[in-house]
Amino acid sequence: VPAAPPAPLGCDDPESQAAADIAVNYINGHSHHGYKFTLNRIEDIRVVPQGPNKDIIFLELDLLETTCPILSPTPLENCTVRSFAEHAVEGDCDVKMQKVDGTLSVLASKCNSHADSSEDLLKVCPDCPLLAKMNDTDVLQTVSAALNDYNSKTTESYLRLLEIGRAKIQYHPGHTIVTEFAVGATNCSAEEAKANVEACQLLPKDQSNFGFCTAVMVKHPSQDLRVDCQLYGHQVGAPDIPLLSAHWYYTS
Amino acid sequence: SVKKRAVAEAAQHDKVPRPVGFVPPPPACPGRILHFDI
Repeated sequence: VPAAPPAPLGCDDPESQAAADIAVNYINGHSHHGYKFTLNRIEDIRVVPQGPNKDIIFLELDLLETTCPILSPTPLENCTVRSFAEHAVEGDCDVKMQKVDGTLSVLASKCNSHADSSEDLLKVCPDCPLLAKMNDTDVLQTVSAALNDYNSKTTESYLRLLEIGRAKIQYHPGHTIVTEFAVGATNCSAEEAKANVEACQLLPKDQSNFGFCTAVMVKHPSQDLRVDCQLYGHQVGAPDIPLLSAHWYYTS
Repeated sequence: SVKKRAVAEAAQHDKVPRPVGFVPPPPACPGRILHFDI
């Protein structure tokens, strides 16, 4: 009598969890923009046997954005999940994997991310600032002013903008813009950049040094700008990041 | 002659009575939420 087919995998089974962990690491490892994502829920899992010791596995995953930029060397388990009140971002991913002789690997993945709906957030937290559009004039001005301010004061390498990660604008009680953006060190010192900024290019891949800045610009009741940048130092295996010209920004 | 019992009747008798307090297993999917639902 042929052996009974194995019971279908449940979404909370250890094997499903192991497959999801591999899929999430693959997704973060193949993304160059925005932030790292972490598993929030396994929506579905389907196993299609392909013969002895070979299965194809289809996973549907719900992910949540963390506060770690994608280029940060921080291990995912140390990354804080973006809270609901910070206007969370969800990722929906479909992943195709295979298990051959017990070894799991990813064949393909497709993800879409979207911020939580403003209505849902304001329903729970009426005063929480919402994510702003990346091409908002306030946002672009804040990023530009913050990076210029940082470069005018640093004694280190001149930094170039890679992408804006996120931005929020608060209109009450004052008019405040908070932005987060990724930067890369260039082959110029800040002093050299004053003479010929066009010559300042991102460091080549084998010397690349990426980092991340947060800036807070208060426009009302009084003008104030604070910017903080952290460079990660050179990371072996850092991805090739296209330099964005001044008018072209990626968004998370 | 052997009287063929109606299937429904047989099924009725054969149905295993659920023990009191029987809790059906949780659905296999979707899995539990690890952080929060949005």
